[in-house]
Amino acid sequence: GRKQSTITNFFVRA
Amino acid sequence: MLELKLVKESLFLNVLEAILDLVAVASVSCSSTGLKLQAMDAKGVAFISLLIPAKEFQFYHCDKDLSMGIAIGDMVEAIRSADKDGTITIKASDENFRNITVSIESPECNETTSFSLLLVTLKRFCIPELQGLLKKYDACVQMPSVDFMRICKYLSNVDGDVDISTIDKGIRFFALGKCGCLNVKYMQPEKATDIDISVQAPVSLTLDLKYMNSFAKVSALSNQVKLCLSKGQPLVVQCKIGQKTKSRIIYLLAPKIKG
Repeated sequence: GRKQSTITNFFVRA
Repeated sequence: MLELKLVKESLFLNVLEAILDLVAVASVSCSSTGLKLQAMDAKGVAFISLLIPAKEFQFYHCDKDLSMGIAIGDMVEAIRSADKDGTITIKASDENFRNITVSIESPECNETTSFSLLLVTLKRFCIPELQGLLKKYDACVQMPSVDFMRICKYLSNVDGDVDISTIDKGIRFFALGKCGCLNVKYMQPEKATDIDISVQAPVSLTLDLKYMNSFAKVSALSNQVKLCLSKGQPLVVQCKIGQKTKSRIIYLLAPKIKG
């Protein structure tokens, strides 16, 4: 299976 | 102080309407050059960035950079009831920076309704310069938004995920659901000038279909849409808003990855 990643996996929270 | 004025039928409001099925609150930054809206859906899967230059508004004045969390769902709800030719003015003052005032004036200018909307606290995100991000992508597809909408409509018949992959001289959309599968090949034609598919490296992304349908809704506001894909990176969907404007909207959609 695949799991949903999130935008924060790619971009750091300020 | 910030003051901006727009007519109810403006593209800005149509765009806000169109993104409401993904987000209800947004971080809005204003400077003398224009307005920038950023928002993420509740699950953190989709990110929206909207840029509207100052000159696109009927009136725009911002003498100090401002950043505010706005419940755009509540704002649009209030504006929906206004007359379609009404004028909307949004004001924020430095003295009381806990709310914004939205005033709606009737076309005959004989009736004005004002409401005060409390600002909300939002966590802000640091997104790298998007134009730089787009240059690094493995594949980009520029296509008429009607094509994109039609493909998303086909895909919506299958409930599940969509795989977007590069193929020779084109891209392929493949959806597999409980009731079967759907396959769309979209190729670079020899003569069309409004389609441009460029592939630097093969790439395949698995994405949640329901977000694609939300993106398709916004692309209805533009003639052209651009999809950018890169291995293991969020899908980028970009479109200009309207025909002769420099307003643009960018979506990022996080892919599904091997768990």
